[in-house]
Amino acid sequence: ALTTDTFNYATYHTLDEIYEFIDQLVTENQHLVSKIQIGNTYEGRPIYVLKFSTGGTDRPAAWIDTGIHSREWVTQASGVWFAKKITTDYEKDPTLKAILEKMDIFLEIVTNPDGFVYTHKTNRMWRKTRSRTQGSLCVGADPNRNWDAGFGLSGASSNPCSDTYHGKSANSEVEVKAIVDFVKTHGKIKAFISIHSYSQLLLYPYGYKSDAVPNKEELDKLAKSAVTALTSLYGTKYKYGSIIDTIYQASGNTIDWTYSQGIKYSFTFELRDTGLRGFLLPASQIIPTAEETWLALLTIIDHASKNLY
Amino acid sequence: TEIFVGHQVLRISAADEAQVQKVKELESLEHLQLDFWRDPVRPGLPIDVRVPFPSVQSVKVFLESHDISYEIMIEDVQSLLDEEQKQMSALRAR
Repeated sequence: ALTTDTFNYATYHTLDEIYEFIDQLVTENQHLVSKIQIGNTYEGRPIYVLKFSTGGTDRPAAWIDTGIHSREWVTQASGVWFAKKITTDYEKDPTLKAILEKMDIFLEIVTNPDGFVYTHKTNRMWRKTRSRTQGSLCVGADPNRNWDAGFGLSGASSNPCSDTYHGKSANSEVEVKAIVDFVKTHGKIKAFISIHSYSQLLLYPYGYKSDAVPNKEELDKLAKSAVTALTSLYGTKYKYGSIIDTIYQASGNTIDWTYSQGIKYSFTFELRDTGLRGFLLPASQIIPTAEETWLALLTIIDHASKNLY
Repeated sequence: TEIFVGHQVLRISAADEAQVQKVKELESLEHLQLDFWRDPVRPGLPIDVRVPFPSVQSVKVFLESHDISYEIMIEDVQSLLDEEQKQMSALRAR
């Protein structure tokens, strides 16, 4: 594509294509978008985050990441669409405009670049990172079991060959550590949304224990509003609730850690599969998926911006 | 490149806790090389599992012998991947 206007959002793209898209978006929108490299992957690829900011320093922020599980291609594709959407809507949509007047938005489109490249070149079903484990022939750890929140408890595997292998230690995966360092250094992230697919869920902490989070009532109400907004577009049905009550026990997951860091509005999505295709969602569903998800994202970030703490 | 010819994705419906446990037993049989897209959690929640071609028969026999109902969610994973690739290649060619 010559510009981000002619980029095809209705198909899946390789890492190189997405990184080119990122550069184009930054070039076209220098007043709003910048690219930050937060680290390098195990195999040495750069890890980029887009920053959307209308100016100012030391501002609160919202974080969105897509594609921590590499095979969930609709998430990276949605991330690309969200990035473009922010640039086209930030002066037109009063809600987004109001958010960006107060807060910055960070968007990590390809959270697990090594895994993503591997899904394109070698194994479309790859989910984990590509790190090596000493003493095992099996490769990678589940980056959504590698965070320092109930690390290694039930809901993750200690077997390096498992798809839910938690890794050698908390933050052992550089892709996770890069976000941890960024979040800690930034210090003012107020909403953190990690996006997966599929099964149509909006989840809040906890995943590693059955206790209710202290803000359960507010998070539940907000999740309900977000799901209502999402469903309003195409009627896609979502369930919401805590991870452990809604799906299963999952220790060491992203949003349990972000919540433990004081980020109250910590959510994770499982995007749509309305056609029994699982991770193999047809590309024709990318834009509808992104469109409906965007409504829910706006609801959450808008709430965070109006209830800064 | 790994190919997935003949791999099927089954959607399993466990009617009660005992059936959920049975599916969990299946999960622990590493030689079957099952890839759970949705894990067995509790009755009523669908369980989706990608079954490599060599394991398809054993898994179906196991489920049927324990009266666990299932449907074939994806008949052949590779054919969907081929479609996906075809579409991406066509786009690049354009």
